[in-house]
Amino acid sequence: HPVNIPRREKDFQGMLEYKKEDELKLVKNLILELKPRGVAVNLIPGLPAYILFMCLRHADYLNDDQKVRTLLTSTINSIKKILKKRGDDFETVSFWLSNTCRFLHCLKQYSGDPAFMKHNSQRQNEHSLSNFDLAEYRQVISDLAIQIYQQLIKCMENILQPMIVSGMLEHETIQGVSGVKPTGLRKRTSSIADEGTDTLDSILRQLSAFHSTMCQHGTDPELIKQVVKQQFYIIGAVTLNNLLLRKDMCSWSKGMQIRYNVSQLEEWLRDKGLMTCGAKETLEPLIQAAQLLQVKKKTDEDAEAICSMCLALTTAQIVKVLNLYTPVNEFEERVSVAFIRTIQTRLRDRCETPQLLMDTKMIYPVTFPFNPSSLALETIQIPTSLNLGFLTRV
Amino acid sequence: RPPSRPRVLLKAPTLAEMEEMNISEEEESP
Repeated sequence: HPVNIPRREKDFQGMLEYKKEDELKLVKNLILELKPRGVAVNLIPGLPAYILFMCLRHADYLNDDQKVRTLLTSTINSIKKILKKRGDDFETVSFWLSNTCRFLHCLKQYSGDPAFMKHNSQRQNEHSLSNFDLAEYRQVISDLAIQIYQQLIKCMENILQPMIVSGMLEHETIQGVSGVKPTGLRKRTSSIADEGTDTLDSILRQLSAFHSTMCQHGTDPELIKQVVKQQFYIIGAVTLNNLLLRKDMCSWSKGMQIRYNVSQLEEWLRDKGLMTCGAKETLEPLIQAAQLLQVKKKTDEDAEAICSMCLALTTAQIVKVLNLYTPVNEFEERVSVAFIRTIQTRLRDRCETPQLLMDTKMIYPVTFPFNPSSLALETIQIPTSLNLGFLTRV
Repeated sequence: RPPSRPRVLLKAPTLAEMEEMNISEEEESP
């Protein structure tokens, strides 16, 4: 009577064998029907990518180019399909962005190209693909990752954008600074119940939620940095654009509030170890606009100081802020026409577009720096919850 | 075990072409 003795890990080759007719079941269970919020929460980060790659390794081992091609095509199409269906769900998009990147890294790490093998163990090198060069497929998967990244940004923007004006401009957290409301301004009433209720804290909580989801999914740290930089760009651009359109936002006290909010955003970056990701720099136009609200705006020296300070703002933006500037109390005055003329004259020779509003839809180009994994493929076990019992560890 | 012969380059369609290929997963049962 045969006894089922489990094989030792060292006996596995880090491949998963599957029948051609099970390919559909594989992508269905692993991609189309996997719920990032349910089963996937307890998976090791990137597990779907490793599983797909281990299946691919087996097809490569069989030297079956057709099997390799159809697996890659089904994988890519299934990822596209799930993103079409659930593309507005940040968790789903983040999950497949990180898995697509992991799959791409695996294709490089095990390609046999010495450039990608520097950090591999001896055993990992033995697991390189043996028959096929998938460089062209790597390009396709990299294109797919770019598409998913853009979708992630859109998804994040849809959640974040409605919070920005309220949290960054309208809501006041510094008590006593604007005790005196700018003259002639009335508080805007909100037409939608939720409007105006977001605070800087809700923005920070949302940023933390995005960040923690991406970390849970094992997103590459370099990719997280790019997402955060893009988030900060959107926050800065939307805030500045609204400031440029609203007189009630152009006061000394709003300048104070914005600077405080920016410092809180910086604090968030520091807390997450993201100070060097370029996110803070994207806020520079907003920071300068806030400073512009607070500096003296009277003498020629003031004009000179403003021109040398506001290098991240266009002339149109500087002039607009000065025109909109509204004194908060009787000790202040409106900015004189003569002063604005002086500024315009000084900035005449600047080479720039006459751009007033920032492009809130701009997306920085994304890159996916190679990030090999030390995980040994032969140790990977497939949880029964994935319903992939038809795969055989080889 | 590194292979003794060079790997065969698999030509890949573009992402858009791939979508038009109407691969099996499109035929999944409801």
